[in-house]
Amino acid sequence: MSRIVAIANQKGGVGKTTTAINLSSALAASERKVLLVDLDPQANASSGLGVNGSASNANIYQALIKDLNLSKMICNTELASLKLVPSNEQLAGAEIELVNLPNREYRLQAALNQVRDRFEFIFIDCPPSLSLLTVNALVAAQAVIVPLQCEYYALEGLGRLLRTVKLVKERLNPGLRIEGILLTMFDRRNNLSWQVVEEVKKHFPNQIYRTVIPRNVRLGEAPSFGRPVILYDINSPGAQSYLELAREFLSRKEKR
Amino acid sequence: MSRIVAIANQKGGVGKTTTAINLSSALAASERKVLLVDLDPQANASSGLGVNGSASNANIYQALIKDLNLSKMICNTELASLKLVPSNEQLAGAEIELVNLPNREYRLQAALNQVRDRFEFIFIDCPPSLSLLTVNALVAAQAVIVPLQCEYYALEGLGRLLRTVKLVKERLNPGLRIEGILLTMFDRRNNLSWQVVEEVKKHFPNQIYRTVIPRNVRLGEAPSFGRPVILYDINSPGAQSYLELAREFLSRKEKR
Ligand SMILES: Nc1ncnc2c1ncn2[C@@H]1O[C@H](COP(=O)(O)OP(=O)(O)OP(=O)(O)O)[C@@H](O)[C@H]1O
Ligand SMILES: Nc1ncnc2c1ncn2[C@@H]1O[C@H](COP(=O)(O)OP(=O)(O)OP(=O)(O)O)[C@@H](O)[C@H]1O
Ligand SMILES: [Mg+2]
Ligand SMILES: [Mg+2]
Repeated sequence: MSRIVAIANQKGGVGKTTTAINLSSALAASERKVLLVDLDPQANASSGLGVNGSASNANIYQALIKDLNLSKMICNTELASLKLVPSNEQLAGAEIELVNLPNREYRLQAALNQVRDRFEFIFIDCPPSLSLLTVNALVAAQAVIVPLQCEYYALEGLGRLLRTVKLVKERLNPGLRIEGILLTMFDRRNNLSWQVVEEVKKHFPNQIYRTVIPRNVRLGEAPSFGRPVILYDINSPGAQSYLELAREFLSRKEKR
Repeated sequence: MSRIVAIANQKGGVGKTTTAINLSSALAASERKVLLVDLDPQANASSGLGVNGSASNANIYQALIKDLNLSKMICNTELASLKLVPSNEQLAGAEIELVNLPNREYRLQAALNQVRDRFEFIFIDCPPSLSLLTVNALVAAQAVIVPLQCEYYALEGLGRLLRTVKLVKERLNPGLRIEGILLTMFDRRNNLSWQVVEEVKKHFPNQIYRTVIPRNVRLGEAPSFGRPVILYDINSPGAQSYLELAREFLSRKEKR
């Protein structure tokens, strides 16, 4: 049975997609079977892996709203053991369409159940909101990774996200827990980054990953070539930090 | 009659709130009467001006969903001629609540009509999505400023945002036009920034602001003190670029 992990934070631009693509790629590079689900209408995880979600009918909207079988929506990436369920613009309307659908919070969970046995890990890239799409991801997942940009607004929003996770755990998904808080875009030359790290260490000492993702321009360049950073520039600090994160992610799994 | 300007982009973390706070502050510093409306449940524009939206019942949710008079929701900031309508977490539920309300796209426009004559400019800080909240802002506004981070995903999302603006113009608000595209977090040391600038200049030569906002850590520090950057560090490149933007914004207004 696979482990389903949501990558969520309602704050925009904190590195959710960058983490979703590069953590799943790093795990796939070590021969683990991984599925990445793009649950954001922006479809950045899709284009970041070189897949155009609009080109065909195979996308998450079809499985979530039209109830088509998710296994038909799975496509290949440049890494043999990394598969993707792409997104496209239609998903933007899903928020309103979901409101009046039966079991509206459990639709992604039901869709993923059809394919769970084929993968060791399933990651879900979430949009920047605490909407029904993100709630679907938190219901389908056993754990949440929270990318946290080393900036003030991102830190300010963390409390709200953790309260929402707790609410989903109490009412919809008792098995949900915080897998870890991942510090991203850390710039050791600037005080603000250090202040945020101190603050998070103080309040969430047990949830914070030891691995910290540095600000590294290669992480921003890789998506324009439709490739994860380990295929774009494996020696870059960005690629090395996500490979380290993958090792830490696996070692945490063993400990449980 | 005031000019109402929405600051929108569904891509997260591109500098919407930073632009909303610092452009409105720069205009208020030159004695223009300005109102900033925080339409994001994250309430970053509120906290970035030192206002706690949850502390009282005076917030945009009350005016938008509960139909209370907007003039009761207006509060002071450190700048005499800058006022704010704060946001709070209740707004996160507004998306679902708006779906079944009458005139759901026109509610913000109706609320703002009550106070338009008191301000020369009204800016609306939008959440990172093309949801009903953002549509409300695009219907209430005469113009849209699009902050664009000098990164690949932000550039990729621009086409979709402009298509949405065109749809709103055709169906809901014929007076809506693009005020300008503002390049943000420009880092002259990195190629990606230059590539994005070239690309935007090529496709949207008439809409792009001459002023480019550089990446400047002072812009990230100011919100942790609840102050706009012109009150935090007026000599910083960040503050100077937003003062320049305010001048360019005013000169564009005269030309029309
Ligand atoms: N560590 C990093 N160093 C440099 N650039 C980064 C890093 N992580 C992400 N980026 C870049 O910063 C931008 C924001 O990251 P990303 O899009 O992954 O965030 P997100 O949380 O998924 O955004 P959204 O809220 O819009 O979904 C992107 O352009 C990305 O390429
Ligand atoms: N020019 C800049 N230089 C350095 N940091 C910046 C700059 N502009 C914004 N920031 C910082 O980058 C982060 C993202 O900016 P901001 O929150 O304004 O974007 P946003 O588009 O409003 O995000 P969201 O999509 O979550 O609403 C913030 O932490 C902000 O302080
Ligand atoms: Mg993303
Ligand atoms: Mg914002």
